[in-house]
Amino acid sequence: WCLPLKSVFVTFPGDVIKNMTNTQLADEYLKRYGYVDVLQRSGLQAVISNAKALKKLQRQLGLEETGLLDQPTVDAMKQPRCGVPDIRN
Amino acid sequence: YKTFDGDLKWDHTDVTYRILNYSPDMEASLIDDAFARAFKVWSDVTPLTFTRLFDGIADIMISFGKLDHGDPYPFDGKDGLLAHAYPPGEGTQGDAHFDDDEYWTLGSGPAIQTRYGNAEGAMCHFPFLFEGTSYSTCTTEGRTDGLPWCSTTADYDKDKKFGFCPSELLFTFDGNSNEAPCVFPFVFDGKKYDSCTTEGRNDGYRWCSTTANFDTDKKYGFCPNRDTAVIGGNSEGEPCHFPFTFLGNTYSSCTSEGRNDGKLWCGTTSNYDTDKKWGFCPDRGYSLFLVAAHEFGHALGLDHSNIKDALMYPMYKYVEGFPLHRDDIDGIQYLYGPRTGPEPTAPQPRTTTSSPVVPTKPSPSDKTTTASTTTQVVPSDDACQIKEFDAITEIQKELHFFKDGRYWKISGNGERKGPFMISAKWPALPAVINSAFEDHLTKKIYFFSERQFWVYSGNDVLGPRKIEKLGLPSDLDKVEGSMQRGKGKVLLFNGENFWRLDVKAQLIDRGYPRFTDAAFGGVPIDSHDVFLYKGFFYFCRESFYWRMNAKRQVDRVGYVKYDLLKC
Repeated sequence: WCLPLKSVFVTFPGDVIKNMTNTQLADEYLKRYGYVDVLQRSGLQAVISNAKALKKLQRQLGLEETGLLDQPTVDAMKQPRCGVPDIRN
Repeated sequence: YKTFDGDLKWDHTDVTYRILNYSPDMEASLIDDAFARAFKVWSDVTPLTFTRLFDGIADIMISFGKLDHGDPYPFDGKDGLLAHAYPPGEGTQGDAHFDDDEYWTLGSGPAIQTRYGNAEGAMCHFPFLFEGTSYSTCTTEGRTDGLPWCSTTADYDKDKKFGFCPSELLFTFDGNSNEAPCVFPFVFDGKKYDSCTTEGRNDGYRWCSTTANFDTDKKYGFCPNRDTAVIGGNSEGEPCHFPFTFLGNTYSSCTSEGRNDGKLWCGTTSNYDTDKKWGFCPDRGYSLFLVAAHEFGHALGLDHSNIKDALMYPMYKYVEGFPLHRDDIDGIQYLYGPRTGPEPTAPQPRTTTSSPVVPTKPSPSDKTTTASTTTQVVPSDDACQIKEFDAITEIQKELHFFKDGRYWKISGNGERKGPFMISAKWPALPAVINSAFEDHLTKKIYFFSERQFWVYSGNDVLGPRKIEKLGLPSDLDKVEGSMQRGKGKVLLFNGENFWRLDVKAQLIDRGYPRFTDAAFGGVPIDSHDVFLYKGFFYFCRESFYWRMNAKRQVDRVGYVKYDLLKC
């Protein structure tokens, strides 16, 4: 049994690869779906700490509310979904 | 469940929708059906009804787009964000947008509806056997014309059931060519093209010319994706090229080599290493029906739910069968209440074989007009209150609707004018006419009422004369419809039969009558109006019309009052 071939990873032109780190993925996801930078009713820009925002996301998705960027949360963020934000200002 | 702030909802229950464009991933009829089923999910549990419009502004405007598609919320390429919709309201509110960088299917792999062949539009069956070989995609094997085909059963060698697969050589969609196939090569911007192209567009859709020269003819259509078409990459819609070379190795099927995300891809030319042309291979795809049912939930006023099994949960999950969870039903009934009363069903027409089912839910206003037709109808000033017209026909490029001594006109730009008095323009005519047509050669207008007919040439009139004079049977009680066919011929309809009139000879041709359903399969055989309009044949029965294209295919069933009368 030969050693598994060392796969060569190439960059495909036009690939919308989301080569983001999990933290970048989380930042973009929390913003796009309304969990952070939620404008308070009074109009003040409120930056909710990511831990609190993560807990909100985990509650919305029925995950354990750890407030951490754990694997189940990262996997959930990679799932295909509807583009309508979960939280609206 | 959650509703939008202020419980945004429609202030009426007869909601309208319109499909603005199609995805190249599936036949238009499959997309139509997926959207209709997605609406039915909600109308099954509420008093809501959904009527499809083909023109004008509808409550819910549905469209496909990619990346930046014209609103402030761009899509993101394949996977990730699939679609979005806006809560009820004016303008963009209530609209639904679908990301066309996704692979839209019925949720379990390529949904390939066939055309022509001998399987009457059945879906491809994958895999299938042909000459002992198993195929999991459409193939051009066994043919010399390069048209991809498939078997609609598991074993073509035994059953011999086949149909043709979507391909730009067979038809195009949208555009301005009535589905005519591509012409290769064609000239665009002085350059010659041998295949579909995205050149000249910034939305990434593949198109082609349907004549040899787009620059002079300006006739075009969009190319349907073949079932082997790649998704995303830098060759969206191009078919895989097997075999292809990658890093010096030869591949005869899709591979995940070279990627760390395990996604299957292929080259769309014979050599990836030199051409760098590629795309993702078709996977199970996303169920357009399920995603649409979710998005229409938003368009009706529902926000996201946090119940994992609810349809309104934000994540996509493929489920068979009825997709609503109790939570979804509670949410939508909080806004609109439960469905009341039995399902109103439209009168089922006595039609010929395989005609599309008529819309089964006339809107409440139709019910009132149904009631009114059982009593003596006082001629209404409002054409939109009339359920059934005496006659409909195109005169001097305007569609005319005749009823009880009055008529209305729809101009080319959809503006409705009237009512006008028939007697003011054509004083010799009775109040009720059964049919009319304008002879394209002489511009004379023929009117039929019971057993008589009149011929107007400007203000001069000939008649009334008996329809027997034309060679029609002496016991024929009336002519219900008429349709110009080529130069100097007109088809005259009555129920199951039609005759061909030679206008010049003023006589019915030999060999008639013929059966309507033999020549126009799929339309009602008791239409009370038949006419030609903008190159299509229209057969009307009560509030509905069946539209047939030049290929004698019924390509549309709709409401006379919305689509033709522009109510």
